[in-house]
Amino acid sequence: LKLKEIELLGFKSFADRTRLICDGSTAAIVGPNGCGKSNLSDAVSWVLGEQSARILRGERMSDVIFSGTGTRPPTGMAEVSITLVEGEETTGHGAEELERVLGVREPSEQDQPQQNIEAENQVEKASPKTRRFPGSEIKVTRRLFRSGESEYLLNGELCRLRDIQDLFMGTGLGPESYAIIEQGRIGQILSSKPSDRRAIIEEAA
Amino acid sequence: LKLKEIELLGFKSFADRTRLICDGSTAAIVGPNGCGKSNLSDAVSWVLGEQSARILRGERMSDVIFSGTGTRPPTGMAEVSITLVEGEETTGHGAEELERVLGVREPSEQDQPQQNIEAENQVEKASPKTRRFPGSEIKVTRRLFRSGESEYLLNGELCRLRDIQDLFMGTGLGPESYAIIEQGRIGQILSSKPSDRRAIIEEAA
Amino acid sequence: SRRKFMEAFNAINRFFAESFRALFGGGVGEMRFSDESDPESGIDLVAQPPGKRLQNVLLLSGGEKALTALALLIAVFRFTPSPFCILDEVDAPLDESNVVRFTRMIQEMSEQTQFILITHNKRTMEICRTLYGVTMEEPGVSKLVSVRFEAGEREPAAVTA
Amino acid sequence: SRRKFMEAFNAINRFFAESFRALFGGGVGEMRFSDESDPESGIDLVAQPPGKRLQNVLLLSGGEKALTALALLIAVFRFTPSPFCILDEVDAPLDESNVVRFTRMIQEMSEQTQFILITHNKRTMEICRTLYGVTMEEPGVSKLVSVRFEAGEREPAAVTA
Ligand SMILES: Nc1ncnc2c1ncn2[C@@H]1O[C@H](COP(=O)(O)OP(=O)(O)OP(=O)(O)O)[C@@H](O)[C@H]1O
Ligand SMILES: Nc1ncnc2c1ncn2[C@@H]1O[C@H](COP(=O)(O)OP(=O)(O)OP(=O)(O)O)[C@@H](O)[C@H]1O
Ligand SMILES: [Mg+2]
Ligand SMILES: [Mg+2]
Repeated sequence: LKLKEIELLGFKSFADRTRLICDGSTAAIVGPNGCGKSNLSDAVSWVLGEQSARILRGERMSDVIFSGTGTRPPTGMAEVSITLVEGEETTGHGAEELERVLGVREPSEQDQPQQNIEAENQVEKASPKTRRFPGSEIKVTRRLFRSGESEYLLNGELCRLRDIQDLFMGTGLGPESYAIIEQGRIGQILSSKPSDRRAIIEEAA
Repeated sequence: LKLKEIELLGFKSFADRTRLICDGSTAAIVGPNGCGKSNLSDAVSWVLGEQSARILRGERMSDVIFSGTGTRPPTGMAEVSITLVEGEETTGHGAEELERVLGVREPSEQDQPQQNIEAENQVEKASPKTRRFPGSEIKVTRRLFRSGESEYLLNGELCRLRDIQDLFMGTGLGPESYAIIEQGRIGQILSSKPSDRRAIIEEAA
Repeated sequence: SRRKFMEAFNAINRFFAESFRALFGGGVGEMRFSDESDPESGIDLVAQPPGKRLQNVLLLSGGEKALTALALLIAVFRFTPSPFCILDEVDAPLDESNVVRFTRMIQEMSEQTQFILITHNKRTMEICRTLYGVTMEEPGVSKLVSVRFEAGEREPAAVTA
Repeated sequence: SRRKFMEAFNAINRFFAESFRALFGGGVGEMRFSDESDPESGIDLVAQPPGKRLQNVLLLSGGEKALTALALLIAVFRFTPSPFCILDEVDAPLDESNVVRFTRMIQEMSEQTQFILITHNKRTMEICRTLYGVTMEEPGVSKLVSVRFEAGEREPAAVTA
C-alpha cells in the first residue's frame, strides 16, 4: 500500500477543498505557527477511524468541522478522503483484506451483525491472486455533519466504521500503530505502560 | 533579590563541584542532547525545596545523587547551594522574611513547633530597615545522603525545610510560581485546571 | 482578602492582554472567571490570535499555546517581579518570526527579572550577554565550560573545584 | 499465538538495538520483559547512550527520549512496514548532530515507508523531495501552496478546488 492522495473539505481550518498529492517520496510540511500543519495530520487520523475528540485536540467531535472566521460562516460538514494505491508487495493479513474489498464486496447501509458471517463466505468466493493488480486503488472517505450524523465510504460506497477498521488491520495503520505521531507526543512512546508496549508488538506480529 | 551563584556537588550528572556565577544579565545554557542542561534547572528547583521526585524526573529522591559512570563510583551525597543577593528593591512579604533571617535568627536543630511563637517575637525584635543593606547575601544549601538523611542550611547554619519555604514565600520563588519552567512543560500553564490558575493569582496577590 | 485578589486579577489581566499582543503581533488574550457569580470561581483563558476567532486555548496550535503561556508568565512577573526565571527550551515549538518576538520580550523584561534560557536556537543565544556551555568530555560527567561576555572579556566564571 | 509473538519480539528487539546504535552513534537499546517468568508480562525499555550507564528510559534527557522513541518506531516499521508515517515536529528537541543522524535514518527507511515530516528545521527540509507550504493568507483559512520537486519541476500538486 502506498499513500496517493489526501483530500479535505471543511475539516478544521481547511474550509475549501484541498488536495495533497503524494508521489511516494519523503515530503515535508512547513509553515508558520498556527497555519494548519497539525490539522493535516489530524485529518489523516480522523479518516482512518479515530474516535477520540481529545486526540484530535477538540472537546467534542464537531470541533473538527470548520467553525468560520470573521468573514466566512461555519460549514455544515467536514469531509476527508484518503486514497491508497496497491504497491507491488503488500504483506500481513491486510493483503487478504484488500483482496476482499477490491473483489466482490458490496457494502450496504442495512448491514447487520449477521454481516460477519456473510463476509467470511465472501473471502472464500473471492477469486485468487489474479484479481489484485498493482495500481488498484482504495479510497476511504469520512464525513461528519453538524447534526452529528457521520458517514464512512469505501470507494464511493457507504460502509460502516468496522469495515474501515477491518481494512486497515495488519497493514500498520491500526489504532495501536506508530503511523501517526502527533506534535509533542514522541516521548509518549516511551512512557506508555509496559502492557501497552506489548500490544504494539502483538499488533505487529 | 538577585541570583548570584549556583553551586552543585554530586547532583545528578554534576559529579565534581561546579559553580555557575551569574552577573545579573540574561544568560543562555547550551550544549548537546543529554549533556546536563536540564539537570541544572532541576538543581535549582531542588534547592528551593522541591519535594516531588517525579518533577525532578526520577523515581525516588535518591535518583538526584550522582550514580556513577563506567570509570567513577557513585557519590554518597548530593549538595546544591544557591546564593541570592539583596537588590535595591525587594517587594512583597518576602522582604520582611529576609529581614528576619539576616537579623537575629539562630536556626537550631532542636527547633520544635513552639519555634513559631519565638519567630514571631524575633520579627518584632529585629531593628528597622537599617539592618537591610543592598548587597547582603543569603545562601541556601540542601544536601541528601544515600542513607536518606537530608539537610537544609541557611547561611551555613542548619535549618528546616519550613524555614526555606517561609523565606521564599511571596518573593515569586514559591512552588506555585512560574520561576522555573521545565522542558516540554510550557504548554502545561494553559492546561492546568481553572482552580490552579486561581492559585497563581492568589500567590501573586 | 477578596479586594487584594481582584486588584491582582485585574492588573495581571491588563498585563496579559498587553504581552499577548506583543508576542502575537496583535490579537486578544484574556482571563475570565469560569462562573461570574461565584467569588471563588476558577479562571479560564481565552485567546484570539490575529485574524482568528476567539476560542478556548486548548484548540490553539503547539506554537500558539507556547506563546500564550509565555504571555501569561510575563503578565504575572510584571505584577510580582520574580528574582530570576529559568526557561528550558520554551522556544522549541516557535517559528522564526515568533522566536524574534519572544526574544524581544525577554530583553524588555530583563531589567526586572534575570532570565536563564536553556536553548538550541541560535537566535535565542544572540540576545544573551552570558553563554554557559555544558559538556560531557568525560562520559557521563557534566562540566561547565567557556563563558562569553558581550561587553569585553572577563574572567570565565565557570570554575570546577 | 505465543510462538508468533516471540518471533516478533525477538526480531523487533534486534532492529531496536540496530536503529538505537545508528541514531545515537553507539550505545545499547533493548526491550526486556518486566517479569521473565510470566508469558503475559509487559515490556520494559532500557537505554544506554554511548559512554553512560544502562538506565531506565525515564531518566533520559528530552532529546535522548525522542531518539530512543524514534529507534523503537523504526524497529517496528522494519518488522511490519507501514504504508506511510506522519511525524509532527519530532526533530524539535534534537541538537544539530542528532538531527543529521535522524534525517539519515529517515532516508534509509524511505525505500520501505513513505515519510511525511512536519518541521520547522531547515536540515530536515533538505532531505525531502517534496515540500508543501501551508499558509493562512486569508486569516483563519488554511491553504496548501508552492510545491518543490527536487528532480525537475513538475506540475505543483496542490490544487484548491
Ligand atoms: N474547527 C476549526 N475551524 C477553524 N479553525 C480551526 C478549527 N480547529 C482548529 N482550528 C485552527 O487551527 C489552528 C491550529 O492549527 P495547527 O495546530 O494545525 O497549527 P500548526 O501549523 O500545527 O502550528 P504549529 O507550528 O504552532 O504547531 C488554530 O489556530 C485553530 O484556530
Ligand atoms: N543521578 C544521576 N547520576 C548520573 N547521571 C545522571 C543522574 N540523573 C540523570 N543523569 C544523566 O543526565 C542526563 C540527562 O541530562 P539532562 O536532562 O540535563 O540533558 P539535557 O542537556 O537537558 O539534554 P536535552 O538537550 O536532550 O534536553 C541523562 O543522560 C542521565 O543519564
Ligand atoms: Mg503543529
Ligand atoms: Mg533538557
